[in-house]
Amino acid sequence: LPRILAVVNQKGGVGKTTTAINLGASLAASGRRVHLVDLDPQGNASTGLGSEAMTRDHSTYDLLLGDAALSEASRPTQIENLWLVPSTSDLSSADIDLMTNERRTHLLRNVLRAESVASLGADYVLIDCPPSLNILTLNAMVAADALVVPLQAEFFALEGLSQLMLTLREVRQSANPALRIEGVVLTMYDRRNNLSQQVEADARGTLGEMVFQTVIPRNVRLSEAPSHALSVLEYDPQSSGARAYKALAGELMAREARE
Amino acid sequence: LPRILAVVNQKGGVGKTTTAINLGASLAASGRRVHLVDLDPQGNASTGLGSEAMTRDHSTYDLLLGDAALSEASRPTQIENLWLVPSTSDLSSADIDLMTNERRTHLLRNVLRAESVASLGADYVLIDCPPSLNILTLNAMVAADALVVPLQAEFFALEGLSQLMLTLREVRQSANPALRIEGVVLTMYDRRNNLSQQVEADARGTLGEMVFQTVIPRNVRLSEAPSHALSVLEYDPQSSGARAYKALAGELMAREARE
Ligand SMILES: Nc1ncnc2c1ncn2[C@@H]1O[C@H](COP(=O)(O)OP(=O)(O)OP(=O)(O)O)[C@@H](O)[C@H]1O
Ligand SMILES: Nc1ncnc2c1ncn2[C@@H]1O[C@H](COP(=O)(O)OP(=O)(O)OP(=O)(O)O)[C@@H](O)[C@H]1O
Ligand SMILES: [Mg+2]
Ligand SMILES: [Mg+2]
Repeated sequence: LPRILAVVNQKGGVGKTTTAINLGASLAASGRRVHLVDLDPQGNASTGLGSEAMTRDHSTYDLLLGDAALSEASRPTQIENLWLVPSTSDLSSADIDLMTNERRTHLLRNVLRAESVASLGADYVLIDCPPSLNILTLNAMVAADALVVPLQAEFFALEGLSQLMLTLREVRQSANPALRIEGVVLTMYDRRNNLSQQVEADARGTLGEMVFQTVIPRNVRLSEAPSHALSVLEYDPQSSGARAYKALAGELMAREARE
Repeated sequence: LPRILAVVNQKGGVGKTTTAINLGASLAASGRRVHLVDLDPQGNASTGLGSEAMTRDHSTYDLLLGDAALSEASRPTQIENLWLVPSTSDLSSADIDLMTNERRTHLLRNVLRAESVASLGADYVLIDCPPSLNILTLNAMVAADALVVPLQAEFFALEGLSQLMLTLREVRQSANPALRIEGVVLTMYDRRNNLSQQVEADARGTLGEMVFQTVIPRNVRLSEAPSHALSVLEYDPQSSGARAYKALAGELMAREARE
């Protein structure tokens, strides 16, 4: 079965989607088979990988409703070894639509851990989450083996970390005791400014080894790439952003090898 | 009665809170009496203005439930002419808590347009919204006279604008026909990179006069200020960020004078 990683942080604009796309593309470039699940109704990961909103027949909403298996909903992207289950704006009403469903936090887990998934030969499932600790992010946290937490090197993002840790603990106590943190990755790091360094010192001080050694620098190539429906690895492979995400993938695979 | 402005954009991290705080502080510095309403369960505006989570007796949740009037919930900040109704994490369950309430999209409107508000002598109410078109943002859009839309000069943010415009139209057709756009303000603008310029050209091309002339530059002082519980005007009044928000306030007041 694939290793299921949820990319989570309820703070907006901290690099969840950029990490889901580029960590996914980096793992794929190393020969791993990666399925990216876009759980954000805003569908940035889908758009950033060139998935046109009109042509998406099966979506992550169908996964949640149990109307499609992963093998039916996941389709190839232009990146070798990278598949995508695209988002739909229907997801924005998920909290209310799923309210009366007793298993509403386990819907994605049921799909991603179904026996049929084994035949896909997938190595990783990466779930991109919206900026909210709502039913969608809860589904991702209940489904996942581990969390990848992008931490923007700025004040408001650091403040939000404790809320995320509380939610992690709740999910471990109620629904997914095996859930752990794969790692916290500092994003949009700007070496020239003091605030980045302070947030890094703070994060490493409180979270220690949980923080990846790899730091993702602020690099305009990362924000340009999705406008061409490319990962940064294809858009500008020599950029600091591309090299950082390749290093992150390497560090992540090394960590898992040690387990 | 005060002019009610909602700071909205469902995309995360585009500068809603930074705009709410610093536009609010700039209007206050010009002698306007401003009440900032923090409608985001993550409470960044509240934290950024030094409001301690423990000491918040009345919150925006009490406003929504009709348990407090604006005069009861709004308290002074360390900034002259700037008051705050702080957030609470209870807001995160608002979609579900308010589901059976027939007036659930009008709750904030009822409070902010109540007769008793006139006695406050407020010139502006600024509402900081979460990164979602959920019941909280809908309440803000139904309550508001106009929207201030921060538009981060990047691809994903530009993509999200059409979704916001659709929601604006729906709200105008169903609940608040007088709702208009005060203006779209380009944020985190980086003159050195092409993407900023392209997004600006795109925005001005499609939205014309709706886009403020004032552009908020990327300036680290804006991200440092909240860690000191200060607006950028107090933290570094000569910074490009402070000057830009003062210019934005001036442009906004000039626009309203012409109406
Ligand atoms: N390291 C980086 N350098 C420069 N720009 C970046 C970097 N990482 C992300 N960005 C850009 O910053 C913006 C926010 O990133 P992104 O959309 O990935 O965050 P997010 O957490 O997924 O946001 P949301 O909460 O809205 O889903 C995007 O425009 C993205 O292209
Ligand atoms: N012009 C700017 N220059 C530099 N940093 C900025 C600027 N504007 C905002 N920031 C920083 O960028 C981050 C995102 O901004 P902010 O929190 O205001 O966005 P938001 O839209 O309110 O996010 P959310 O969707 O999570 O509520 C914050 O850390 C903020 O301090
Ligand atoms: Mg995203
Ligand atoms: Mg905010």
